[in-house]
Amino acid sequence: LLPKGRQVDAALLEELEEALVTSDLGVKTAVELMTGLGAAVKREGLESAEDLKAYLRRAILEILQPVEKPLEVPRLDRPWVLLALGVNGTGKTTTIGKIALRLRQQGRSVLLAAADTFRAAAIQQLEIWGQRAGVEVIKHQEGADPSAVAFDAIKAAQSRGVEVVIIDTAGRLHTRVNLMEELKKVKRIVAREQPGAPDEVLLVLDATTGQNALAQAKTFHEAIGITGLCLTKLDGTAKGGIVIAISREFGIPIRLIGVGEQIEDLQTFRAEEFVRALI
Amino acid sequence: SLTEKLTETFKKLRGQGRITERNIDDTLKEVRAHFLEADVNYKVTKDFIVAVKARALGAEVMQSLNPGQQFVKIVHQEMVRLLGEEAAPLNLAAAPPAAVMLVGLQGSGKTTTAGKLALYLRKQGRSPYLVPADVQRPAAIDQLKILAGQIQVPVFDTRPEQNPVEICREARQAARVQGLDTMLIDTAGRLHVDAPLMEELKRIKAEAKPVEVLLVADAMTGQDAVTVAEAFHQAVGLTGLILTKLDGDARGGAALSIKSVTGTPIKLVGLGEKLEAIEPFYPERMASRILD
Ligand SMILES: Nc1nc2c(ncn2[C@@H]2O[C@H](COP(=O)(O)OP(=O)(O)OP(=O)(O)O)[C@@H](O)[C@H]2O)c(=O)[nH]1
Ligand SMILES: Nc1nc2c(ncn2[C@@H]2O[C@H](COP(=O)(O)OP(=O)(O)OP(=O)(O)O)[C@@H](O)[C@H]2O)c(=O)[nH]1
Ligand SMILES: [Mg+2]
Ligand SMILES: [Mg+2]
Repeated sequence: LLPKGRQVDAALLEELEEALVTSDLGVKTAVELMTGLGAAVKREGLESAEDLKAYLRRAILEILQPVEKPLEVPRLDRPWVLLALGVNGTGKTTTIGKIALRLRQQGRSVLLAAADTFRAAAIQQLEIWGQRAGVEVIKHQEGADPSAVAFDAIKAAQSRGVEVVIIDTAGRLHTRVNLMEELKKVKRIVAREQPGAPDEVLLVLDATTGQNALAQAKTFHEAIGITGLCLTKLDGTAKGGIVIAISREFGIPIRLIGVGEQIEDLQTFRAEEFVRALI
Repeated sequence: SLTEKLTETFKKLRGQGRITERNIDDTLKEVRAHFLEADVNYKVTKDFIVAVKARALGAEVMQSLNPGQQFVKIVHQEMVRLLGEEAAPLNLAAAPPAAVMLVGLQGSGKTTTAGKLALYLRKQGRSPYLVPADVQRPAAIDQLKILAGQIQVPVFDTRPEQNPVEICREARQAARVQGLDTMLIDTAGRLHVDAPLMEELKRIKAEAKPVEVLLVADAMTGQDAVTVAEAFHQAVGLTGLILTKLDGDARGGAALSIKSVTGTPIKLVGLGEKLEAIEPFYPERMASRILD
């Protein structure tokens, strides 16, 4: 949006701040970056729009590079367990289907746990993804205890020697205390049945979400301990800039990004690419 | 809350004598930061600040005995003006079956809202018909059928191999035969930048001839809300907005942005996952929510 070679002036600085804010970085993060930019302009005599953008890219990369930590699924002498969670509609179930296929293509054996026993047709939805990924789904009837489903899936994986268990949970607003307690119980049951598990607690965030994503990350992290993030729907026009504030505050690895509704639309998070798309 | 912050700021300013334009500018910076943190669109916030400043530099504030209170009142009034000054009702005046189309991004709450609308309208004495026109998402048809079953509302028996246009055509026929007066059409979530899917939405609209085209938008949507709403509005002409997941702690600034840029009236809000959790939109409540 800014022509090359344009000189630094107040209008340019405002445009840059606007670019940051409209990418959902949040006003605090944007102001901090712009303050750093202002100091750099004085200190280094930066002159063109391109110089300023390069500075911002570097500053953001400094925050995001440390959290570029792709998901590693080591071979253990027990099932490796991933627990997927997040608020309603972010793309958890779809993302699990994508991860399952990826792991199967890498020659791993995978079992899915349909622990969203609440929402209409959630189990059927995961079953279809299971079929697409070529993996089995452990399920109970709608309304069953999610912890019981997780328990069964772990037991089945242990007895059959399945390498990976991925647990789908119901979307829940982080403000619902009883639902957060339900989630803690699922994690407890998993840890009890499989010491060392869950190996990955993946918070699935929607890239179209604004500042509330920070509150989501904070609440889920404090309640259950998040070990990885997946940012979905980056194939839209939302930039997902809120992950910068989340990274700075919590340092949680960003594992994956969702870039579409098909099973292959999953990519490893790359900080450089993400920053390029941002500025 | 912003109201408290502003009251405090003005208390301090009063202690220092006359209020100056500089004081007003500094105070407006607080308002701006608060709005952006509430996810109100950057440009919308800018325009809002300009409007408030114009009034704040007038006698209304500068010569008031309680400028802080006046300032807060102006901010509140300007917000309610932007949000639409009263709840906008659904307009279902059309030859039965009146069609209502639900559109929006993936995961915003369309299918659940369709179920909620069915229950809501039946409580108002209408006879709703749920139409599953999402043949893309896995188990979407099942999802709406299950919701219909929960509230005993008739639902069109969509076959997965049908396309949305023929579904609407057949469903209208079925609604007429069954004497149902309102068709609630659930469409697949789609990106505003997915040209083929936006074209499909136009074709669905041409067939359904809806009396209401409602954008179902997530209350936690960030700065992108305006881009999305404008694109949907351009493509199919929105007649209303339903803001979902307002039971969370998202401030919902997207509502202000969408309304002020597209003019689309906010008609209803979703306040939970249960089918009872829907109610009319009240601009006063939204204004308080953002100012809090
Ligand atoms: N465009 C796009 N759509 C996505 C992406 N990931 C998921 N979706 C869509 O988002 C919608 C919601 O996905 P789900 O997988 O049902 O989300 P969820 O988090 O499991 O939802 P709940 O279980 O109801 O909380 C579906 O229409 C998906 O196809 C993505 O990366 N890009
Ligand atoms: N807390 C809360 N959750 C809601 C609300 N409305 C919908 N949901 C939840 O949001 C998630 C997504 O709802 P859906 O109805 O599947 O959304 P959709 O727009 O039809 O999704 P796609 O068809 O994939 O685009 C589900 O978990 C719903 O239960 C609401 O007002 N409050
Ligand atoms: Mg799900
Ligand atoms: Mg749907």
